[in-house]
Amino acid sequence: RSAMMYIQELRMEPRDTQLLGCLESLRVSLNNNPVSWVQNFGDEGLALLLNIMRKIQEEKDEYPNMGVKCQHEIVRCLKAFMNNKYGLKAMLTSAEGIPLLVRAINPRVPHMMVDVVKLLSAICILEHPDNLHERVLEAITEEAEKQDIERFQPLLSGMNKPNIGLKNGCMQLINALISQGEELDYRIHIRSELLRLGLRDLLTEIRTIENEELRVQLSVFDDQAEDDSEEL
Amino acid sequence: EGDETGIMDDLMEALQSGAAFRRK
Repeated sequence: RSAMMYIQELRMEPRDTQLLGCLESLRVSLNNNPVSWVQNFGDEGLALLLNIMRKIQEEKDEYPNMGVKCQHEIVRCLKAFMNNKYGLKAMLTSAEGIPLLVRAINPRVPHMMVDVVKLLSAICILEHPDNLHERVLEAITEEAEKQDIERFQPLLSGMNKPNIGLKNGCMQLINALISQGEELDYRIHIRSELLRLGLRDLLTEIRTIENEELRVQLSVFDDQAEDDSEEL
Repeated sequence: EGDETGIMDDLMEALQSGAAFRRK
């Protein structure tokens, strides 16, 4: 199927199984076709995906059954779309892209949250004239204000889930947000805020889990804290 | 220009291995 066929189908605002089928097939196409295909899907395709994502988030009642599955599939499509310079630039140019991803940080849907936090971690560490970690942190802060919760609460809730992949993804995002800060004050502030909110206790428990991926993230967290402590 | 692919895969791998966090 051509990129235009997907655009036409998404324009019709399909629902439920039809939407899910379209998104699954789109994800395969975005992953397996050359960049020129992604370019044909283009800004309009991206805008359609983001628009559907926003509707699913805002009008949960209208997407009662397949909403979560469709939103997760959109996250996978966005990752595939952003896997090249063209798509990445288009996503970062969009004002809605990062805030919508942040809104998909939902500890009640751990398998989707893993993909979302890993995608946001990758965005944070991208070399870019705008400090992207600041844009991610700003979106996290704004979303928490809307929900009237502590801004890192969803990340800590994710780390409290039994899913080891999710604990690992949350640690990656925490490490990415801290490591990208150029100012010592900023890094210490974020770290203290997390520790105060409950990361200290969670880390004690997580250190007992034998998992190589988690071990890497814990050691990054500890090393950075030690370096900053010396610098201070 | 514009054709580089696998960008997110590379970043995710660097995050997972810890290479992304090594001080420059």
